Amino acid sequence: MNIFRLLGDLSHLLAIIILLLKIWNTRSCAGISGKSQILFAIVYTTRYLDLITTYISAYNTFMKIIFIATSYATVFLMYVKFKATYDHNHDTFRIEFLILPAFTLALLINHEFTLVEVLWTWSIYLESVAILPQLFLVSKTGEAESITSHYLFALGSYRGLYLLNWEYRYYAEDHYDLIAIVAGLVQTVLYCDFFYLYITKVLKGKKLQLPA
Amino acid sequence: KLDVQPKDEL
Repeated sequence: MNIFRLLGDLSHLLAIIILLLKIWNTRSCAGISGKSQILFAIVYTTRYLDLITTYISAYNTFMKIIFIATSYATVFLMYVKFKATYDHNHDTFRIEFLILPAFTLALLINHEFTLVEVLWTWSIYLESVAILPQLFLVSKTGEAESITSHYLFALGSYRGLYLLNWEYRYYAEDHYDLIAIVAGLVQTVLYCDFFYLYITKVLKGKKLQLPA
Repeated sequence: KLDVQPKDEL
């Protein structure tokens, strides 16, 4: 565990906490893409199947359980408890266009053609594009609440910090995983436009509003 | 070194 990895995980955890608190405190999930949250639930379910087969560390087990549980909790809040506030008119991204190509790619490019490994690879590919419905929703409405922007910034930073972790591990431990690295790069690049707006607008106290 | 399993990252 190096500092980049730890900061990445904490950033990821922070993003989830921000999102849950935002929904819970405002009793509303307006501006949040349920499609992205469904994708994240699929991502964590398929990635952490090794919870039942392999023990890594208490930290690892704890975080995996938290990520799986909170992803389902978020989906529950959006589609059941606060369903009336869900922005379904704007959340129209077709997630099958992400799920199926990611799965096909996982069947073709993986480290080992076994069920668990293909599902892990699928989760990595799917995570890299899972934020697209959320970014699509923001671009459709043309704006995002500050709290939603903070959520997106923390969530985007997490894989960016993992990139630094992988660079560190490549040199320090001679360890690398090309599938994770390339997908992580794609994931981080997708946030770049948002990062720019976040730094130039939200951090200066302005609302994130896209140019008309 | 490329480890397929186990995965130690999240």
